Amino acid sequence: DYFVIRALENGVQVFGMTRGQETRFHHSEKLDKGEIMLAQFTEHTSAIKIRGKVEVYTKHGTILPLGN
Amino acid sequence: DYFVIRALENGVQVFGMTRGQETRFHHSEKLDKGEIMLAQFTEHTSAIKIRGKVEVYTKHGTILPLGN
Amino acid sequence: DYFVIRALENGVQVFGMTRGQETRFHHSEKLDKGEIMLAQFTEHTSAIKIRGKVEVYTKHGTILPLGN
Amino acid sequence: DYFVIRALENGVQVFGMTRGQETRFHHSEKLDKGEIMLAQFTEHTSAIKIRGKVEVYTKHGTILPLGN
Amino acid sequence: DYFVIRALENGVQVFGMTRGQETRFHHSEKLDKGEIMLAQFTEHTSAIKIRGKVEVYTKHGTILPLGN
Amino acid sequence: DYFVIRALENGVQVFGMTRGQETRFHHSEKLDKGEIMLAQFTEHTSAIKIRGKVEVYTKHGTILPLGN
Amino acid sequence: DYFVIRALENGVQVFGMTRGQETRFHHSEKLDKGEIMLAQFTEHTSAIKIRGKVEVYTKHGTILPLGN
Amino acid sequence: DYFVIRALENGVQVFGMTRGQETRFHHSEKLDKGEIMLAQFTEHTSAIKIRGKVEVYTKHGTILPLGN
Amino acid sequence: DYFVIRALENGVQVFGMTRGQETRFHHSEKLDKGEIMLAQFTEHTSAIKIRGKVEVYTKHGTILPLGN
Amino acid sequence: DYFVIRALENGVQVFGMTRGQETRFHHSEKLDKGEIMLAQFTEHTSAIKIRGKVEVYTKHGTILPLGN
Amino acid sequence: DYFVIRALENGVQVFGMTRGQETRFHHSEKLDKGEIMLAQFTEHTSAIKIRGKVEVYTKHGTILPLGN
Ligand SMILES: N[C@@H](Cc1c[nH]c2ccccc12)C(=O)O
Ligand SMILES: N[C@@H](Cc1c[nH]c2ccccc12)C(=O)O
Ligand SMILES: N[C@@H](Cc1c[nH]c2ccccc12)C(=O)O
Ligand SMILES: N[C@@H](Cc1c[nH]c2ccccc12)C(=O)O
Ligand SMILES: N[C@@H](Cc1c[nH]c2ccccc12)C(=O)O
Ligand SMILES: N[C@@H](Cc1c[nH]c2ccccc12)C(=O)O
Ligand SMILES: N[C@@H](Cc1c[nH]c2ccccc12)C(=O)O
Ligand SMILES: N[C@@H](Cc1c[nH]c2ccccc12)C(=O)O
Ligand SMILES: N[C@@H](Cc1c[nH]c2ccccc12)C(=O)O
Ligand SMILES: N[C@@H](Cc1c[nH]c2ccccc12)C(=O)O
Ligand SMILES: N[C@@H](Cc1c[nH]c2ccccc12)C(=O)O
Repeated sequence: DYFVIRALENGVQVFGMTRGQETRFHHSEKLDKGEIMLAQFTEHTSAIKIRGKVEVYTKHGTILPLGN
Repeated sequence: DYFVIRALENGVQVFGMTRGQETRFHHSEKLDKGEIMLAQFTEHTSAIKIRGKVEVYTKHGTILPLGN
Repeated sequence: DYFVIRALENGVQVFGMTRGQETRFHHSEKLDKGEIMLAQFTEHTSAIKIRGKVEVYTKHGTILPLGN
Repeated sequence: DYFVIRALENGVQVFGMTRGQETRFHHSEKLDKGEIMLAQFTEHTSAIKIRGKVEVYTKHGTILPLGN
Repeated sequence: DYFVIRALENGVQVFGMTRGQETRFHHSEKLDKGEIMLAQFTEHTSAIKIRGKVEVYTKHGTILPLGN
Repeated sequence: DYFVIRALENGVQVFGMTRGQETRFHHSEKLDKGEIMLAQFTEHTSAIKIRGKVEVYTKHGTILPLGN
Repeated sequence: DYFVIRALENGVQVFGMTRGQETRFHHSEKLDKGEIMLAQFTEHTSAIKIRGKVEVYTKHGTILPLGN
Repeated sequence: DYFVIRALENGVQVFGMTRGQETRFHHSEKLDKGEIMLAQFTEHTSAIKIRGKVEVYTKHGTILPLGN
Repeated sequence: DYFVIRALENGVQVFGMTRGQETRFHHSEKLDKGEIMLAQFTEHTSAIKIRGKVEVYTKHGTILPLGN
Repeated sequence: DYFVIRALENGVQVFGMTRGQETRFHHSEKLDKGEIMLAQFTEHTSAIKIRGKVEVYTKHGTILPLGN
Repeated sequence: DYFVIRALENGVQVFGMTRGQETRFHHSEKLDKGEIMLAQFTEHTSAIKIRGKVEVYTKHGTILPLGN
């Protein structure tokens, strides 16, 4: 399973959250406008949090910015 | 299996509930308006509870706030 | 396999029923109006019973309250 | 595989039937009007019998009460 | 694999037939009008025979009574 | 894999044919009009032959009597 | 994988061909008009040859007699 | 995986080609007009060549004779 | 996975390319007009090259000659 | 799982990000206008970042440049 | 997983890129106009780069030359 994030503004943050009993951020990737990230769920990443204006393409549909 | 939650107001809470004989909260993630969380069911999380105004994208469809 | 329950009134109860020869309640989760629960069938839960006014999103369709 | 039963009257009975050479009832769950049960086929349950007025949501479609 | 039988008259009989070199009835379940049975193929049941007026919901479609 | 046979006349015969190097009949089930048989391919049955007027529901479609 | 053959004339022949380095007929089943045969590919049968006027229902569609 | 060949003229040839480092014909089956062959890819057959006027039913569609 | 090639002119060449660190031709099959080849990817063949005018039926669609 | 990237301008960069506890770039592939890259998620690559004007074809749809 | 490339001009280059920690070209296949290559992702090939005017048929759709 993977998903796709495209930043629609500079300074978007994509946080990888740890798999296991503890839930914390293990990585934060900064994306600038137009940059695209494709990422999987992995042995180390079982949740992701996104801050900033983005489009997210997932198996349950595409999430466009609020007001779109 | 994963699902996607987008907060539509500040202070949304996403609780991870433990897998196993006991059912309790092992983590609570706070989401502010517009923030997006993608999360899996895992070895440690077999149920999730959400408080606050959200959109939830799941394999059984998208759940929009009541009155929408 | 997971399903999604959204409470449409306060005091909704979601009972987890034990897997195995015996069938009894191992957990009861109270949901207030608007709260959403995503839950799997698990090693410990092979049946679920719901009391109260709810929407249930399942692989066999969405169950809306009677009279809807 | 799971299915969903919603009781449309009080006193609905859902019988779990044993898997194996012998076929008998190992559990009977009473549902009152509006109550919903989600249940799997399991190591102990290979057949289910339902008495009373119900809706049943299955992978082969939804079964509504006769005359509906 | 499971299928669903609803009796449309009293005295419907659902026979489970043995898996293996020999083919005989190992169980007969009587259904009265409106009663519903959900049943799997199992380690002990590789064929089923039904007598009486029924609806049968299967992966190959729904079988309604002759003349319907 | 299973299929469904409904007899449209009395005296329909459903023959189970042996799996393996040899091909012979190991069982013959007589069906009278309206009777329904659901049957799997199994460790002992790799082919089936049907004599008489029937409807057969299979994964490749429903076979209705000639002239229908 | 299985397929379904219905004879449209008497004397239809269905040949099972051996799996393995050698290809020869291990069985020939005669079908008379209206008779139906459901058969699998098996450990011993990796090809089938049919002589005579038939309908064949397969996962790649239904083959009707030439000129139909 | 299997496919279906129907000869549209006499003398159609279906060649089975060997699996492995070497590629040669291990079998040639002659089909006369109207004859039908259902065949799998197998441990010994990883390619097939067909000479003559045929219809071929495959998972990628049905191939009709040129000019049809 | 298999695909189907039909030659639309004489002298079409279908090259099997080796699986592994090295990539070279291990087989070349000549097809004349109208001849059809069904072929799998195998332990020895991980790429195929085709010269000449052909139709190719693949899981990603059918490729017709340029200008068609 | 694989995806496809086509550069719509010169100097597009495709970064492979490491799988595991640490997340850093292990490879950067430069694509000029019109060049196409097909790439998988692998044992070493669990996320990809793309800079520059591209089309990306993924299982969740095709991502066209902003303003298209 | 495989994909299909058809060259629309002479001198198209298809580069196989190595699987593993290092990413380099292990093979370059030249295609002339009209030539077709079907290729898999393999133990040795986890990415492919294409230079030149092509059509590419993939599971995420068909990529036609820019301006088409
Ligand atoms: N550490 C948690 C992360 C997580 C996954 N899904 C969640 C849902 C809710 C809260 C936390 C999570 C786990 O692996 O289970
Ligand atoms: N601890 C429970 C959590 C749970 C999952 N699904 C449920 C449904 C109802 C109640 C509790 C649950 C379990 O793993 O089984
Ligand atoms: N303890 C039972 C619970 C159950 C599952 N499905 C059922 C259907 C009917 C009655 C009980 C059940 C079991 O694991 O099998
Ligand atoms: N004990 C039986 C129950 C059963 C399942 N499917 C059936 C169909 C008909 C009659 C009985 C059954 C079994 O496990 O096989
Ligand atoms: N004992 C038989 C029952 C059976 C299954 N499918 C059949 C079809 C025809 C006749 C008998 C059967 C078997 O397990 O194989
Ligand atoms: N004994 C044969 C029965 C069979 C299955 N499919 C067939 C097709 C044709 C003829 C015979 C068969 C076998 O197991 O292979
Ligand atoms: N003995 C052959 C039979 C066969 C299967 N598919 C074929 C296609 C062509 C010719 C022969 C065959 C085999 O198992 O491989
Ligand atoms: N012996 C070859 C046969 C083959 C399969 N697919 C092919 C494609 C092209 C040429 C030959 C082949 C192999 O098993 O791999
Ligand atoms: N020997 C190569 C052949 C190959 C497969 N796919 C390719 C794509 C591009 C170039 C070569 C290839 C391999 O098995 O990996
Ligand atoms: N090293 C990380 C890379 C990664 C994958 N998916 C992610 C999502 C967010 C942040 C980092 C990642 C991992 O394998 O898990
Ligand atoms: N050597 C890399 C090749 C690769 C695959 N997918 C990629 C995406 C981006 C960059 C490189 C790659 C690997 O196997 O992982």
